[in-house]
Amino acid sequence: MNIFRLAGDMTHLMSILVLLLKIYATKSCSGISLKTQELYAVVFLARYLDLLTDFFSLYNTVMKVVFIVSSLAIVWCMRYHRAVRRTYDRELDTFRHYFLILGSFVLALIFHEKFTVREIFWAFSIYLEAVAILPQLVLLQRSGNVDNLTGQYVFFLGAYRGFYILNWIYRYFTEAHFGRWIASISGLVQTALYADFFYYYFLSWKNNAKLKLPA
Amino acid sequence: ATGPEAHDEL
Repeated sequence: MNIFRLAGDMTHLMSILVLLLKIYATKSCSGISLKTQELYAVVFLARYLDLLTDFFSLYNTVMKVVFIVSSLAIVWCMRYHRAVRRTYDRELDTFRHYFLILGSFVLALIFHEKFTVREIFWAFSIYLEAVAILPQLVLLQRSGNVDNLTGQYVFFLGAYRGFYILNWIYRYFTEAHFGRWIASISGLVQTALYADFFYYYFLSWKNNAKLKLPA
Repeated sequence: ATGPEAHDEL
């Protein structure tokens, strides 16, 4: 564990807490893409297949459980909670995310560390996470102004993988055989997808204006 | 697998 990875995990946890706060405090999920939340649930379920077989540390196991339970709880809330589901922007959240699942799985069948179920699902989860934010970014562009909590949620979600990139650079220089090319390249793509969001988020912060993504 | 190839990151 290094400071970059810990900062990344805490930022990731922060994004989830902000989203839970938004949904719980405002009893609304307007501006939130259910499809992105579903993709994240798939990412964590596919990535943490080793939850019950491999034990690295209490931290590692606890965080995996937190990510799986929170992503499933958010999907359940947006689909079935009486008050929340009414605020879901169904007609705006139309990104065909099944293609992202299919594409990521095909890519994982081609590029993986070992041709085993665990490794193919792990690579699949890495590729899927890189593109999982797309439905959410499309929804933000369509839904005019973005409320503060939603903007902060996406900001922390984008920033966490940026910290992981610093972690991979650090591990590359400090560990002999560190070659996590799948995660590193995918992480770069993932963070790059947030570039325009970060730009408009920074502008809104600088001008103290409401966050607005151009359509 | 807790060797080098194991995925110790979240």
